[in-house]
Amino acid sequence: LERISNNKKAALKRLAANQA
Amino acid sequence: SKPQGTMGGGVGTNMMPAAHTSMSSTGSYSGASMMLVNGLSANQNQVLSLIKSCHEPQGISMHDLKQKLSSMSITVIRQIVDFLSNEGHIFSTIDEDHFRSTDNE
Repeated sequence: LERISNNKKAALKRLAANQA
Repeated sequence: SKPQGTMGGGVGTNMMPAAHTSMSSTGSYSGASMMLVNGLSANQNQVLSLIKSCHEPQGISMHDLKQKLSSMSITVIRQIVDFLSNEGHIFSTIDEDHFRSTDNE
């Protein structure tokens, strides 16, 4: 589903932001 | 009228109470209940590893989490899930009750 992949992208962004 | 209480010589110099205290110098925990490992509490790590261990496309459901984490209340689990989601460790899939981990590649 598109929603899942969008949510995953958003989560990966948050993760990257938090780890920076 | 036998004299008693002289077992073992009674001097007691072999007892070294200091040997016991060295045990506490092991971990890096500060003794707080949070017990941080990689920035997460023990509870948070438990939830995260459960979510990681699920490889369904739709992820693990809130219901499954509650069943596997019977020691935690649904409120606590929801708080942890919200936190992990904010941190980017997990994300919701088909609805707000199903979660997958971002770092289980």
